[in-house]
Formats: sequence, structure tokens, C-alpha cells
Amino acid sequence: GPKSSHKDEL
Amino acid sequence: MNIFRLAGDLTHLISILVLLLKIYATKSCSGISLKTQELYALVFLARYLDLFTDFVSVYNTVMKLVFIGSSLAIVWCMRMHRIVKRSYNRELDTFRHYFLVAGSFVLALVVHEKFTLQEIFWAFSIYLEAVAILPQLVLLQRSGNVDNLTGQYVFFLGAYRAFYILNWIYRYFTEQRFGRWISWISGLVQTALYADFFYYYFMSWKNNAKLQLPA
Repeated sequence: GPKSSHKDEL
Repeated sequence: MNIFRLAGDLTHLISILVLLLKIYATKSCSGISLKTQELYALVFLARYLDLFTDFVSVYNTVMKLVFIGSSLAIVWCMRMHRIVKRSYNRELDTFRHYFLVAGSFVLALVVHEKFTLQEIFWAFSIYLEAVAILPQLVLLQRSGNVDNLTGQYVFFLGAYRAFYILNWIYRYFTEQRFGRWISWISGLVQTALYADFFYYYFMSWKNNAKLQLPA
């Protein structure tokens, strides 16, 4: 399934 | 970076520039909630603890520093600046914002991805940001008339999270990446809180009339 985390966002 | 994320960051940046412009050009902060500004400063300080641990890009680092610096500068101006602080609508800005801080913190202690300092502060910042606009909206409603720049400020600030939601949808399909559900739900709540304001903003724009919020 889709991986989690958008640590590159503000 | 996709176009929605960029649009989100730019509208966020524009909202801050509009607010700084208003304060600088008119030497006045009337209609601006100090409570909301303090909450935003807290949001950025809590979220960008990762400045010390994770490097993503120069763009990200610069934006984080701009958000922290500008929010602290605005709070300083409204509290300390000899002329600006006189125009602060203290008597209208009475929202109990400490409850929002306490509530967000308790929620972050309960609902987070990992029980680490950084993750708890990250979740706290997301929850607090979702509700940080409430004192501002209450202040606008109480004062009735909304001056032009204040209206633009709130509009751009609201538009920013809506663009982020589009960005998350886009990333879900293009990168098979599901952003953290904590931000999805908080982002939806945050944008929903603006629904009323957006409605009156567009009506005033359509009718070419001054923005007024019903009491």
C-alpha cells in the first residue's frame, strides 16, 4: 500500500 | 515539488507579506488578533524543531526560518512597537486561546505517530494550526467591518491549507504516498473553519462591495 510520511513538507 | 504544494507555500508566504505590509504601511494592527499570531508563532516553533535534526532542502530551511522569524516579528510589533500596539483591538480579542494550546497538547499526547519529543510536538503543531485562526475569525466578526488588507490576509492564509490538501491528493496518486492522516484530518478541519469566511469574501468580491461579516 501507499507509504506514509511527508517529512519534506512545511 | 508539485504545483499545488508550491501554490500552498506561496499563498502562505503572500498572507504573511500582506500582514507585514498592512502593519508597516498603516502602522496599525487593527483587526488583527494577537492571540492568533501568538498561536502561529508557537505552531512554527513546535513544528520546525526538525531544523536541528533533518535537512530536506535549502528551500525548506529558508521557508521555515521565514515563517518562524515573521511570526515572532509580528507578535513583537503588536506587543512592543510604540505606535503599532496602540491600534490593537485588545477589548475585542478575548478568545481564550490557552484552551486551544492545552487541548492541542493533550490531543498530541494521545494521538501521535511515535512517542518521541519531535513527533509529539509535530502533532501538537498540526492540531494547533488547525484551530489557530479561531481568535482571528471571532475578532473579525465582532468588529464587523474588515479592512481590505486584513481580508486578503485571512483569505490567503485559508487558501494555503486548501492547496496543501490538493497537494496530498496529487501525491497520493503520483507517488503512492499517503501523507500522515493526522495532517489530512487536521487540514480538512482547518479549511472547513474558513468556509464561512470564504463565502462572504467571494460575495463581497462578486458584488464589488466591502467585506462584512454578519455578527
